Amino acid sequence: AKKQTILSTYFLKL
Amino acid sequence: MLEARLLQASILKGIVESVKDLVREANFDCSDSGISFQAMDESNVALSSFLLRAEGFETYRCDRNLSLGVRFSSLSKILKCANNDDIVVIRAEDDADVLNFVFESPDESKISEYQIKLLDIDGEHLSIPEQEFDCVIKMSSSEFSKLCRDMTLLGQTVVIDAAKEGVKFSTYGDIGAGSVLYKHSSSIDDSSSGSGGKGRGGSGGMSARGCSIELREPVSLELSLKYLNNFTKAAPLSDYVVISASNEIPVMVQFDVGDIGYIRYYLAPQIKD
Repeated sequence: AKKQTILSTYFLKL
Repeated sequence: MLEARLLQASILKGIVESVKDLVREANFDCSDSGISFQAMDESNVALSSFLLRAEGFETYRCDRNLSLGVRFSSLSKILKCANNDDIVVIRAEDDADVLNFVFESPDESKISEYQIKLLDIDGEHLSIPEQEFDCVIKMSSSEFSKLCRDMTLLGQTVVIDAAKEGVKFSTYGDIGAGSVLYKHSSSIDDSSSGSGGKGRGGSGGMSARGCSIELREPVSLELSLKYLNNFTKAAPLSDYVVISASNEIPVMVQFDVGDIGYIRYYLAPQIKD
């Protein structure tokens, strides 16, 4: 099964 | 204060329409270099951003940096009052709580003024590194819209497989499966000086279904079609879309908006649980 990831996994929050 | 004069209301209308279903409200960051925006959707899966460069406006003045909090549904309503070929003047005083719009008909026979209330928004910015992608796909934006629509008839996600032979988009669902393979064609680059048509109906004939692919490494990425379909709302603004992808990082989908700037979306991939 595939899981939807979220952007903050990849990009730093400022 | 900010005062920016844009010759075509259709550009601003198009930008707002292509973001408003993904983002409810956000700050417009205005500086002497232009107007930019970045915001995620509520589920933090997709990020929408745009840049309108100061040089792209007929006149542009921004004395100091302003962060203008707008609700997209309000902005969309106001911009519906403008005709596509109206000239738009956007104006905000420093520390103002309203954003003013003037719409002028091209023959100057009609001038409309509207304003919307500004919001205080604690915007959360993401730092997105400038990155080299392993695969850069360029195709006509109307072809991309059709592709996403077609895939959605069958499934909820699309797998993008980019390899030497070309790039394959595939999906599956309850009723079956489907895939579309695009082979690299260089002709897409030839028509940028062609008709200048905006999206619909393709541009310049032969390259309407062409697809240019630059590949450094094979890429395989699974993405939600719901979001990709949302991104295609920017297709009327641009003849072409550029999809930049690497394995296991968010894909970047960019529509250039004439000479003035771009709309850029990022979408987090689906990965094995």
